[in-house]
Amino acid sequence: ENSLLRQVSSLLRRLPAIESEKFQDDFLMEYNDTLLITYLAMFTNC
Amino acid sequence: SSDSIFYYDEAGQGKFQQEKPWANDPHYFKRVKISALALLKMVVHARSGGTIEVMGLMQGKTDGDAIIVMDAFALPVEGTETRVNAQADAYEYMVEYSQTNKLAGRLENVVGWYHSHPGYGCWLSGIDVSTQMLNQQFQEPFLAVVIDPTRTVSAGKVEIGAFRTYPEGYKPPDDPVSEYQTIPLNKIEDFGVHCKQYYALDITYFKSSLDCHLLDLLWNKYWVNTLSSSPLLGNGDYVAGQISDLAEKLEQAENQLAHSRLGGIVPGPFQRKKEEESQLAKITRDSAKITVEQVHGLMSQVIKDILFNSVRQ
Amino acid sequence: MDVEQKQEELIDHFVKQASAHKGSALGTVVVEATSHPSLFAFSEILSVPNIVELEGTENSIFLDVLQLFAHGTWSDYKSNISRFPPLVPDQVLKLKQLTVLTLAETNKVLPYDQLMQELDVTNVRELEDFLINECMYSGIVRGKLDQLRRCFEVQFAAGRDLRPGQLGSMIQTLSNWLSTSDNLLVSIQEKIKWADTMSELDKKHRKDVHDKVDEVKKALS
Repeated sequence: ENSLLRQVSSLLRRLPAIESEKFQDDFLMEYNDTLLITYLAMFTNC
Repeated sequence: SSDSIFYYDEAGQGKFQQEKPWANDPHYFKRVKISALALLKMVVHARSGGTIEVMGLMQGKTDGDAIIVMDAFALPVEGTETRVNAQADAYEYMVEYSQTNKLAGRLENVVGWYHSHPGYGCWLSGIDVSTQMLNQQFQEPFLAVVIDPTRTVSAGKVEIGAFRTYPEGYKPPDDPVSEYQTIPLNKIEDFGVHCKQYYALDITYFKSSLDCHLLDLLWNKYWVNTLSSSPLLGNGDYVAGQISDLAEKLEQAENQLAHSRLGGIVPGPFQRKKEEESQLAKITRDSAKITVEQVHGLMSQVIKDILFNSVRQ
Repeated sequence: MDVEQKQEELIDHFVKQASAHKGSALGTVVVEATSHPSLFAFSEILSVPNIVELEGTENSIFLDVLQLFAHGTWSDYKSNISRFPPLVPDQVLKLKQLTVLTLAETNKVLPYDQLMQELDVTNVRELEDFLINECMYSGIVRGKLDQLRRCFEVQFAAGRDLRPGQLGSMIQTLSNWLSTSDNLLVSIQEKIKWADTMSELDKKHRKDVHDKVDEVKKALS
């Protein structure tokens, strides 16, 4: 069904959602922040 | 039948008002039912206040030992530690709003007030307690609801509390411990001094068939919004505040520990030991709660990244 | 999605038209279809037998035009202009709209310079008017015009007709996506199981410690 194929093609075109360098930097920054907080929590536990 | 709760029985309400069953039982009201409409309006209004406290009134009725909140409206009052009757224009607004409502066929009376505690939990401060006690003297039945919009975002569920104060001088039996919540250091005293002057009610929610239909329609939008937002990004300030608060508490605990070791005027060794533990235990619990929320936020980011960014054409 | 729903009826209409005409009479149908402001898909019309029959005849030019509008861009037309009849203004507009869709297929961020070159537009103002009035308002793209960075950020672009051979890569991408999702679900299940076992271990450890404290207390007393 052509109409469905066109919609699937449009959907696939939207992926990946984000590819920018900046996103990766922010993403890793968040990741590290959360790991740091987890580390602090383990300290507090100890 | 689920919509029957929206029917307002004026005669029944009047009769209940006459009987005043709450007058001789300070613990009479035990439950609160909040409509989806009122909850949404209150939470959105609280969120719109940012870090400032906002407040409003709730309209509804009673049903036995339950207070039913049907609707809510915001008051043009802002500021920290404000009383609901803090400004004349708020009063004027209230009266006008209630009267117009009656004209529009909305018969419910004002049954309480709500206000927000952005970032510092759902409880009643000293000034809140006196405000509520005043209202319970002259406007019964009256309920106090507190909403924390910041923690709502961080925890991903509505942080809300409903309370009623005890009469002056009343000594409550030992309350069952309500759900533990983190109280910031600069609020602990205000919380601690007054926490025995009121009790929490059990909150449930209800929605009308129209609500269900509307919420179904909005489901996709809600789902997409949730998916495309991240509590990690939205609540950075709040988390930073939480961690600095933790650091202060740790410092305080350490000072007290050192202080007690010097042998100042302190209770017996066992009592001190117990006190410090509970303080440290609370600090550890606070820290674990923050971390859990952060890790949840990170998990959702990682899952989204894997699902939507790893697909290559 | 909305675009597809809007053009469904149009496609039916033109498929019926194409089925009802033959040979040179199809010329007007083709021009009408490729000029219609709400029609951006032509593969259904291309598969009508009367259209397919045009191959190799003196009217095959109509087939070429349809294929141009199904898969091609404005540059394709210009570089093979001798093969096609002169386009009417509506067709030119349509082909430029389709060109934006093709560009949006490969990049999410489209620089103004590239767009101006591909669409034969001489200034930014004209380009932005075209993107807003002819593309966004017609619903075939959604996005944001970034004047500072001189680029168009595409959030959504309607799908064009599939080119021969494209289906294979789509199926490949979908199966990759599916296997990634399956792997993710498996790893989530594993993590949940891991968390459960850790909490069981933690509970047991806590109980052991309490028992030991009780024992020591008893011994002391």
